[in-house]
Amino acid sequence: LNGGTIPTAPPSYT
Amino acid sequence: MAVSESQLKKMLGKYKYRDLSVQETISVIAQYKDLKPVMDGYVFNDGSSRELMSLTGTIPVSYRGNTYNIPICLWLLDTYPFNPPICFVKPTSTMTIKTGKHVDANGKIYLPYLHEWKHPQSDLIGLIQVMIVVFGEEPPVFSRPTISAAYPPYQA
Repeated sequence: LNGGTIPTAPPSYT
Repeated sequence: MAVSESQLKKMLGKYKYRDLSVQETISVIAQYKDLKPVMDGYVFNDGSSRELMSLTGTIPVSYRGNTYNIPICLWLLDTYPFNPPICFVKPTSTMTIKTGKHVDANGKIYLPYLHEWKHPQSDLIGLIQVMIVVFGEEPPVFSRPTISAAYPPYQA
């Protein structure tokens, strides 16, 4: 099975 | 370990162009190791559903000097590759969708590449490359503000 990279997103913007 | 060709042939057994779909899937998961093929029920707008394969996982997107693993889901219709995949961004509970030109509130992805899809010029690798470029300019998801940011500590 794929290790499953943790999804990430850019920091919230204002 | 990666899914084998024979497993994919079984998964895609009902696809009209099974071998084309299998070959493309193999090249995608070889190149983008965080995407994996998953069979699941896809519900269409008219309420009907069908067992379809999606490529689900993350793609690496570079934005302002950092690389993020953007979660996506690419559904392959059983007429693939003669119809484009149906593509979504899949925010986790800590993310929020940033709607825009390329993403709606449901996370559905709209791109000229999909609109102008034509086999064999268009394929999944090309699509993912376009997504990486487009999302690098305008990410489809952002992290939700943390509680501490939304409610600054009380100043005595």
